[in-house]
Amino acid sequence: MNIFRLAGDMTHLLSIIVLLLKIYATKSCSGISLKTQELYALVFLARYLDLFTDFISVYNTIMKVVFIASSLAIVWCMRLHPLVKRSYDKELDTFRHYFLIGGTFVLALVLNEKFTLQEILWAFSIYLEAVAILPQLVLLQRSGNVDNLTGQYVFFLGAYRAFYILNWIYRYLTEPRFTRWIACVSGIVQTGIYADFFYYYFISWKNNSKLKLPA
Amino acid sequence: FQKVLYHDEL
Repeated sequence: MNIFRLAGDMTHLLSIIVLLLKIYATKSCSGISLKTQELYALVFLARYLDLFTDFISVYNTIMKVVFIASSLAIVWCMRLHPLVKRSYDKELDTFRHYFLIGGTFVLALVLNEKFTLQEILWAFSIYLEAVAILPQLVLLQRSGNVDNLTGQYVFFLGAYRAFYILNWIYRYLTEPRFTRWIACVSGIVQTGIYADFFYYYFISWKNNSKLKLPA
Repeated sequence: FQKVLYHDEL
């Protein structure tokens, strides 16, 4: 464990806390894409299959449980909670995310570390996470004004993988046989997808203005 | 034997 990875995990956790806070405090999920939340739940379920078979550390196990539980809780909340589900922007959240699932699964069948179920699902979760934010970014562009908590949620979600890239550079330099091409390339693509969001987020922060993504 | 801690990251 290095400081970059810890910072990345904490930032990721923070993004989930901000999202839970937004939904709980405002009893509304307006501006949040249910499709992105479903993709994230799928990412965690596909990636943490080894939750019960491989014990890595208490920290690792606890974080996996927290990520799986929180992502499922958010999907449940947006689908079934009587008050919250009414504020879901169903007509704006129209990204065809099934193509993302199909495309990344096919890619995982072709590009993986080992042609075993666990490795294929692990690679699938890595590729899917890279594109999971797309429905959310499309929704933000369509919904025009972005409320602060939603903007912070997306910002922290993008920032966490940037910390992971520093972690991979650090591990590459300090560990002899460290190579994680799948995670690294996918992580760079993932962070790149946030680039324009980061740009507009920075502009809105600098001008102290409302965050607006161009349609 | 110690399984290769391959996916030791979240």
